[in-house]
Amino acid sequence: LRVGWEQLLTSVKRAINEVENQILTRDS
Amino acid sequence: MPTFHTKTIETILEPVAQQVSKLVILHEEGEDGNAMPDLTRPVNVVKKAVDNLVKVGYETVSCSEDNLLKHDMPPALSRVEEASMLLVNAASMLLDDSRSAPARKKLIDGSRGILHGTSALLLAFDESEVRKIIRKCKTVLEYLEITEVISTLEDLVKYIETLSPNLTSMIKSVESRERELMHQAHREMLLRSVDDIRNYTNLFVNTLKIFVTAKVEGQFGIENAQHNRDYVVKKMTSEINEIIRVLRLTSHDDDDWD
Repeated sequence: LRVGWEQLLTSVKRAINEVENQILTRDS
Repeated sequence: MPTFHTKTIETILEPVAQQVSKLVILHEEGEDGNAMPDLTRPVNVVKKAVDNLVKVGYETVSCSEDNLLKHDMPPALSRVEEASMLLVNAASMLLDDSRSAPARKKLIDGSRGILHGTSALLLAFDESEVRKIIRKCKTVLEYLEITEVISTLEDLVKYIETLSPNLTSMIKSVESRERELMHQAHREMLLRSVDDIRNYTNLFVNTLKIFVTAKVEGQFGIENAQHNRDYVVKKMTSEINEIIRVLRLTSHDDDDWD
């Protein structure tokens, strides 16, 4: 379970960074 | 499991969605009653990432000229921010009681909230991208509407010079969108329409030339030339309208998170 939550939070962090990247690279 | 309508959204959210589902199942089956680890560090890492995202998001809202995007983004950003606070609270509660059921519930709600919020953000961006492609389609439609005013070869040359880059840009954008979509039937519809437009383009230029030449030289058959020109314009217009219809279909599909 410990591994499960830590993996989830790592995935969440990665997803948030990718969303941020999408926002930054979006052409206006 | 939720489904995603573009490959980009799937790539970003699928890993989170899968892991949230697994943990929700464990939680619901009461198999997570063991002591929880200290999650302060990973939760703080998430919070920092969320804070950055929210900052970038609001900067984008203030700079964007897309009113729908400006409207859709703030609620999604708030949702992500609130969800991140749930995770922070949960981690803090677990420090006091590593078996706390409310803390585990907050962890799950926080993770789900981030999933929903980031999904809403990505959808808002995706819809904004779709609106850009539709604007390109409408520009081409406007050009097609004015074919009847072309009556000299000089007009024709200018017209083709202006139409071509717009048509190429529209086709490129639609093809790129087609590659992004998960929905096979929608992909095929877009491809078919783009193929048809490509095929009609040469015919379109030829029928325009024939019509203008007939008109300039006062040749017999002008009515027939006009009929052919109008027929091709009608076909191209209809395919572009079909593209717009399919693009709009895909932007709201498959939103079955709950």
